[in-house]
Amino acid sequence: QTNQIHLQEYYYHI
Amino acid sequence: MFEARLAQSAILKKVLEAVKDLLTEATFECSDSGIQVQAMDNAHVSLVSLNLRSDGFDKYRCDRNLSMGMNIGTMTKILRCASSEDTVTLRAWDNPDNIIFIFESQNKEKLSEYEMKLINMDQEHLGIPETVYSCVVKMPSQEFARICKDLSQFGEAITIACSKEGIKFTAAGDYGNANIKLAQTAEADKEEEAVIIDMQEPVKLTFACRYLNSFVKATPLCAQVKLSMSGDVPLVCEYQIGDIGHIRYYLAPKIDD
Repeated sequence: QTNQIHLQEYYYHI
Repeated sequence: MFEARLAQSAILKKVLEAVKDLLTEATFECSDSGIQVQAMDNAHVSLVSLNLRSDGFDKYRCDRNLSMGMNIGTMTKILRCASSEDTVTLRAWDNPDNIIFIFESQNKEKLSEYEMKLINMDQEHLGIPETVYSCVVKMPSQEFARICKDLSQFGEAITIACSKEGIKFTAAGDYGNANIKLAQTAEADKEEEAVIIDMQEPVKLTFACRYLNSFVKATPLCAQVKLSMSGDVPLVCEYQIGDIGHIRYYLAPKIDD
């Protein structure tokens, strides 16, 4: 089973 | 005033086809240096970053910076009304409520104008840190598109493993599994047919087919695609857009439970 990670886990809101 | 002209609308038509699956709306940031778009898909799993430099346009004028929210579906419909050889001009006034698309046929006998309402959008900008990637692969874009399409039949995700030997794409599902290996090209007659791997350390990452299959809609823009990967960070999938800019797709990986 794999989970989809969201981009905000890696990149920050600016 | 903002005005940007391309001698052939084909590039813009291809750009729209390359983003319309992922984005319903996006803000086009126009400045002296060119046009930039950064937008995430609704699920916040992938991000599109488009850059069109002002010097790549046949004519470009931007008196003051503009942020124009555009509906991608409507924009795609409008661009589909242009012939590939038509000249396209984008025009907007300062503080615009709408943008005008002007298409002119090669023989200058047909002139079409389409006006599109702009939309107010909440901007959501992500900061993407400079990253040194463990593996950078350049390969024919058509080959990448074919692999994504073929492997999507077997599962919802594709695992990409890159090593010195080459790059391996794997998909596994209930009905079986498939893998495709590409070796680094020893000698390519044509640059665009080459597979080139620049590897610091091996990488193995899994990505959702759905998004990869949206990214490959950019295939008509460039003969080569560049895949940049590092362990446990998003994939960057980049297509050059002629001499005018590039489109980059960022995709967060899938990880095991």
